[in-house]
Amino acid sequence: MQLKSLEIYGFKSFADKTKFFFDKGITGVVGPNGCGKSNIVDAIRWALGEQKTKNLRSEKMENIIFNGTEKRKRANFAEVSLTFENTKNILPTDYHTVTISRKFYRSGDGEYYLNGVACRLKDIQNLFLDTGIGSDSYAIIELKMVDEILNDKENSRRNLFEEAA
Amino acid sequence: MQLKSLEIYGFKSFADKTKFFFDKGITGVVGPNGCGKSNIVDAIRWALGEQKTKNLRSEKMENIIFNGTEKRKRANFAEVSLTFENTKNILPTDYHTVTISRKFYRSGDGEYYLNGVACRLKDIQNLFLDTGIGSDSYAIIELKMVDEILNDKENSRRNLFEEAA
Amino acid sequence: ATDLFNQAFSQIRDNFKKVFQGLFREGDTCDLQLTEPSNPLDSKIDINAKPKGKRPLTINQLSGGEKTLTAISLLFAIYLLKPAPFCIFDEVDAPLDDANIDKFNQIIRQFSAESQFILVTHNKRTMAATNVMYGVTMENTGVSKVLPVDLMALNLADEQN
Amino acid sequence: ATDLFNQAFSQIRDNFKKVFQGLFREGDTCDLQLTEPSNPLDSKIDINAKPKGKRPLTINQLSGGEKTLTAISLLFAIYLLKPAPFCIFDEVDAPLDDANIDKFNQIIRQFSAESQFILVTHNKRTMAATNVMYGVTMENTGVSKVLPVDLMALNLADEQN
Ligand SMILES: Nc1ncnc2c1ncn2[C@@H]1O[C@H](COP(=O)(O)OP(=O)(O)OP(=O)(O)O)[C@@H](O)[C@H]1O
Ligand SMILES: Nc1ncnc2c1ncn2[C@@H]1O[C@H](COP(=O)(O)OP(=O)(O)OP(=O)(O)O)[C@@H](O)[C@H]1O
Ligand SMILES: [Mg+2]
Ligand SMILES: [Mg+2]
Repeated sequence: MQLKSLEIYGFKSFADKTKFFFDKGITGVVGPNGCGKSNIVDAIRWALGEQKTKNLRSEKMENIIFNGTEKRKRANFAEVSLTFENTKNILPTDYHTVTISRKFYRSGDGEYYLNGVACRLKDIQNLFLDTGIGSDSYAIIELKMVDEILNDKENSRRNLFEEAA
Repeated sequence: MQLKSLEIYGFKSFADKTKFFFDKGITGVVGPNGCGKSNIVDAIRWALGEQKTKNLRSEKMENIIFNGTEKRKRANFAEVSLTFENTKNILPTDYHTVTISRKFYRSGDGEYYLNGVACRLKDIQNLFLDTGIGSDSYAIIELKMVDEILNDKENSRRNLFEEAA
Repeated sequence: ATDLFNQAFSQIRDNFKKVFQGLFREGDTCDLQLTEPSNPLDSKIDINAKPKGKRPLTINQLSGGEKTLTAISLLFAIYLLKPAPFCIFDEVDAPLDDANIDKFNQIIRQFSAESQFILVTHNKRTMAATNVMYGVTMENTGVSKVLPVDLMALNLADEQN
Repeated sequence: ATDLFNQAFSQIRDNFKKVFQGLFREGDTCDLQLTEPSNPLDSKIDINAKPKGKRPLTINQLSGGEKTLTAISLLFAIYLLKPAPFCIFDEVDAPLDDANIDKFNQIIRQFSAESQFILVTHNKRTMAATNVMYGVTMENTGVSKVLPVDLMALNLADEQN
């Protein structure tokens, strides 16, 4: 399975629709403090179905929507789309190209799409269930997670093992 | 008050007696991961009278004594000495040069010296009481402390203010 | 379920030893153990890491960088059991010295044949190890903007500073 | 005691605003507030930090580097009330980008007229800002060894890599 592109719109500091393309190999994400690099990582987690707001560095889900600046009013929704090429048929679907899309409105309503067709959050989560990039993935790593592994906070080591086993 | 020198002997990875000299200005401490830089910071804290082993990254005080390697047997005591020039008479003493020394034996016995004269831990702690470099100093900072300030863990912000007020 | 776990555990343990030796050095050893081997489905998992010549009582006695490298070894050990299609590291290289950053990036280069890697970083050595980069900026607007970054251009700008 | 605390608090608060603006930029604002002003001796202390153009609801919404810079501003604000004879920073520059590392080192240079500073670091920019350096090594022995480092020699070695 290969990640092809990521589109972020209204999610945290990404007020403007922003698209990234990914190739094989190693992609760097660089920039000054506070420019939005970790927000991109949060967006990917969220699109994959993350429901725990503290894993998104937020107190409530509404906080992931662009909350405005002095010159720009806040957005009414956040939307993130991830497109994959289903090489090696890792995803349990017949499609060769898979696009998952997640939208969340300030009202609290959420929408989910699989290749443009409305679906439930559960459908998205199930798609990635055995791939290693589901919730609590051992493949999305920051220093906070390194600490949790070292302190074995809330049996985090156990969780990682069971995720992969 | 100016820090003049630091001598470490048997403290953590400093099995050999090691002396550092300090001048005015900015001193850098550099080296690869695991070489002993943070151990130097721990040694300074300990010499100033730190009693909380978790601030020394240790479970019990005995763990600060060099615990041996495959080629070298463990030490029986740890000893750290700090020498200051009492410029501006910041330290409540008549001496112009002040050397504090702390020694800890594997047996659990501790010794304290002020300019070569045996004293109690309390005497050393009192010496630095109003200088900003006593226990819980706001002048010895690592990322763990930055986190505690940001999370306000155990009212850490309050403690800092009271330390300086 | 117990067998499945024990098999996965023993494989992760072997991977851990291999990766650890690659990230650390010859003579550095490590191990992974169940605190209660008779109760594998509930037991806590212990990590032992022993750089050559040292005798740390627990991993807590290791330095910041050594601990980070140990945790990374474990994550890669788990990854090797079931490689994820992509891995994202957010500034995980921050506590590492230059030599360890190079080792970290070398092992990523190896695994990048199998998976895509996204590395968020401030470190020049890590940047030099990427294939392509995205630069994120914000200026004073509070709105993020992204542009592909030319590695060549970055090097030239760097040497002028 | 209450008056003493309130006076210290108000001074630290002024210092915080000054230092923060020096470490951040024009237009970035911050504040320090007692959650219970009527109960100063027990009240918790709130930190508000607002980089220009942004509207974070709490400091937790700021980035890793922004949070570190905010905490450093507070520590310097407290330091300015009662300057300690020396300050030690252990790899506090790790989450910062190059521009912020320079600002951090500049403010340290200012304060170094008053106090000695000891900076443990892996960062070349920070190293370049020091007056003298001690290099610590361990090789395979598990025993730390220290040598003064010639900054000149370090630069030459660096350019060869
Ligand atoms: N809902 C939101 N609306 C607008 N801006 C937001 C929102 N949530 C977070 N931000 C802003 O995004 C910025 C943080 O971005 P991010 O954490 O991605 O930075 P970063 O590039 O990872 O920086 P660093 O290098 O310091 O880790 C913060 O300044 C924060 O104010
Ligand atoms: N009592 C002890 N006896 C011998 N060695 C010890 C003792 N306590 C700690 N050490 C060793 O000291 C080393 C850690 O040193 P330290 O934390 O100072 O490293 P560091 O230079 O700060 O590295 P980093 O850059 O990764 O932060 C560890 O490898 C640890 O095993
Ligand atoms: Mg970040
Ligand atoms: Mg350290």
